This record gives sequence, structure tokens and C-alpha cells, in this order.
Amino acid sequence: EKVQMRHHPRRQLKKLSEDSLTKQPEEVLDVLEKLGEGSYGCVFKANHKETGEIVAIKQVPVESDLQEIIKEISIMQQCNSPHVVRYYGSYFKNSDLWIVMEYCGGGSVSDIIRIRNKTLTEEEIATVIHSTLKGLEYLHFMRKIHRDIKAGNILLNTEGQAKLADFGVAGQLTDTMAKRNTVIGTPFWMAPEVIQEIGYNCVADIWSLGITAIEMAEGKPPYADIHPMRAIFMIPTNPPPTFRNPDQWSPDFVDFVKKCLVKNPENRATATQLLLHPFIKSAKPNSILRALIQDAMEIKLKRQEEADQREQDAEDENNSDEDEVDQGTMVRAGADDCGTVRAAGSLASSFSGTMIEHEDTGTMQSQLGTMVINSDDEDEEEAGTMKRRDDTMQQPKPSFLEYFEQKEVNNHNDGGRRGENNAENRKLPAEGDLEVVGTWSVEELRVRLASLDPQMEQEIEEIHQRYQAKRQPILDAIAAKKRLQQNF
Amino acid sequence: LFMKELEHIVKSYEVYRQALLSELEARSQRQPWYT
Repeated sequence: EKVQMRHHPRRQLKKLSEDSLTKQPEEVLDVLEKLGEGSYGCVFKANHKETGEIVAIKQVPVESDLQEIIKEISIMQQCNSPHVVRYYGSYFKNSDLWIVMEYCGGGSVSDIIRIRNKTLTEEEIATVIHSTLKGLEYLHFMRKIHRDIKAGNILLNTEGQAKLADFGVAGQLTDTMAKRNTVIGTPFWMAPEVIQEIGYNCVADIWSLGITAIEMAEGKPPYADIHPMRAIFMIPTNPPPTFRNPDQWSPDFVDFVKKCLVKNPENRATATQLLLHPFIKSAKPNSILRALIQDAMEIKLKRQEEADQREQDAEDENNSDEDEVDQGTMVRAGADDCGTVRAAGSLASSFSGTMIEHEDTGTMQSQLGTMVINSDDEDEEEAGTMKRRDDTMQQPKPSFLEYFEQKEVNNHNDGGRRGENNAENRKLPAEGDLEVVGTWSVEELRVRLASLDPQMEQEIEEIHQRYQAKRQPILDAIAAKKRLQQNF
Repeated sequence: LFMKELEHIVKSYEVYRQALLSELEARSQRQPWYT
């Protein structure tokens, strides 16, 4: 079965009419299928009955951080650009907020890389970045900063048009506050000035775009292999990251990334300037992305059909062995693979010594989550915390901790080799007593070095738990209050 | 406070990591057979 690439709505949906918004959402929309998990809740595909247009619905539990969600809605509402995902309207349904927005059939760029198990070619990257830059130019013109640019937040429609999505952490610049000083974003994509909390402006998004270009080319951002907390210290200290193999890429592409990854924001190019860069000027039209989108959609559909078939077989034969067939390891290796770095392989090897399943890699990738340190000025009660942006109330653990836990799970699956290093007796020497390292053998030094990250992760988790226990009663009280204010 | 404690932990580990790396580096220079 071929994937339907285009849909032809009876007429273009601009936004949901007042009349539609007073009805129950089921009267206006036919929910078709679940597309996945968004940053706050589940995302569904739906049919807008009146126009026949396909839309996306983000269903967010009202217990979530509504202030963040309202901010996201507000920013989408103010935008009117073909390069920014459009917002159509919202409904309250039971205990969920339904946010109806533009559907991008191609999914996110990181989904496409993961599904195809293949990074993008330079030509494809140029086209994606061209649209993304237009979105950023528009956004920055509107004095807004996205603050979480990464392949996971760039969506493609079936025509190959890239659109900026997920404004959960976006911010509005005002004249009196031209530079924000809130640390926000996803560690590996974060600009040095953002990490240093010295104030930042729109060009922080340009740094993240440069990191995203490397992510699309190599399958992961620089420093993805190392502890995010260490990366946070390394990004402002080290020279700007570059490609692992610069010779593999054209001089124009290398120069483009170099112009994005300028450490001093004052010397960094703007979106408008970068749109004139030769790498972007020579970008091919969006239509060149259709084949890759079609490919990803077909693989996804095929996997879905296979999963359904397995489920059916399991039911028919009541044979539990069938369940063990691993859809995650399926790799499509076409003849056009030559010269393209395979994403899952490189990611997998970076997370543990052994190959891990493709689907696991996806989970891991999605858990390189957005980090929020210090809330916005207007959200004082959360100040000084890091929080996970999805299901904040249910599971306020920061996503980077989730990432460590997942990593630990994989290490355990890997025969628990790291566990052996994580011995109780290898605690940090007392402060100022580092001379003791001179008394250890080379082997001891190596073992201690190897056990550093798990030890640090454990300590971080412990203090997180301790603070969480203190915060929980306050969070519960806030959640209770917000529930009372559902009809905002 | 949480951030301060977190920063303290990360910095302590970074200092310790540097000490271990420097020691390993020094040993490798002292001992040509070191691998």
C-alpha cells in the first residue's frame, strides 16, 4: 500500500470558527490515530469534518504546567508564517486541553532520521535549513526567540516544507528586556552565552541551528556521547564544535556551520545574513525532500502493518513467541546509502559498548530532553529548579536524569560492566585531598576515572530526590489551584 | 540552592576528573611502556 502523500481539503482551514469552538471537539473533529508523544502530552492526527483538512491535536492533561502551555499557544497564535506551525484553536475535554494545530505529515527531522536509520545528505540539509532560517527570520523579526531549535522541533509537511514547532520554552523579547538571562533549552544545542547566563538574544537560536546542522549530518549533536552536565561546562570553554570529518562535507557547508557556531553572539550571523550564504542560496527546492519523506512514511506504515500482523498472529495462535520479533532492528539499507553516516549505528555505539536496538536509540534520543534551569521571571515559584517539560506534575524529574537512567538500563543490559566500576569504596576524595591520586596504581586510576560519571549521576539523583521531596507539597498546592482555574 | 549544590557536585567531579587525567598523563610520560 502506497502512502498518501497529499491530501486535498475541501477548503483551507485558517482557524476554528467561534461556532466550532463552542461545540464538543468530537462534533468538529474525527480523531484518527495517535501520532506520538509530544513535549507535554499525546499528539493525535484528526480530520476537521467541515473542511476535510487533516490537523494535529495535542492533548495535554490540565495538571500539566498550564502557564507554559498558554505561553506556547500564545506564541503560535501571534505567528502567521508558512514556516511556523499554525495554531487553529483549543478545547477543554474532560481533564485534557486539546490544542488543534497544523498537521505536518512528514514528522520531525529527527523522526525521519531515526525511522530511515540514515542521516540526511548535504543537499537535503541545505533545503531543510533554508526553510528553518526563513522561520527563524520571521520569529526573530517578531522579537521572539525559539530557544529549543533542534531536529526534533523542525517538522516537515508532505511537500517538504520545514516548519518550526514546539514553542513550549520560547520567549518574547521586550524593549526593556532586550537580553534574557534564563537558562533554557536542550543542553547539547545550547549556545555558550545561554549556558553562562550572561544574557542572550535571537542569535542564540542561530547557534542551536548550527548544532542542528551537525545533528542532521552526523546523527547526533556534538558532545552527545558525554555527560550533559559536563557538556554544559565544555560548551562555553572549548572552541566551537566542528564536524567529526570536515573533509566529508563541502567547503560551503563547513563555512555555514562555522558562521552559526561563533562563540561571541555579537559576531554571530543573523538569520537574514545566513539566508544569503552560498550554502543556502544554492539550496534545492522543498520538492527534493519528498522522496525522503515518502520513504520514512512507507517504512513507518510497513512497521505498523507488521506490528498489527504480529498482534493478530499472536491473538490467533496464542503464541507468545511471536511477540519477541524485534521490529526495532529493522533497517532499510537502500543502494543510495553510500557515503551517508548511519544514524542509529553511531548513536548506539556512543551510548554503550554494544549495539542497541533502533527503537531504544529513539527513546534515548527523545530523552536528550529540554532542560529548563530557572523559570521565566513571571514564574517565580519554580525558580532555581530544573524540570521536565512533559508531564511536569506527574514526573517532575528533569529529562536529562531520565537520559542517565535510560543509559544505566542499557549498561545493565550490557552485562552491567559499568556497575562493577561503580563500587561503594570509590567515593570522591575529600576536598583538597587530591594528592591521594598519586598513590594509586594506573589500573586504580583508570577504574576510578571510568566510575566517575555513574557516581556523579547517582549523587545528582540523590540531591534531586531530596529537593523534590521538599518541593512536592508546594507543587501539589499549585496543581490543586490550577485545577480550579480550568476555565481560563 | 538545588542549582548551587548541583554546581558544587559537578565542579568537584570535574576537578577530580582533571586530577585523575593529569596523573594518568604524568605516568604515561614517566613510563614509556605505559599504554
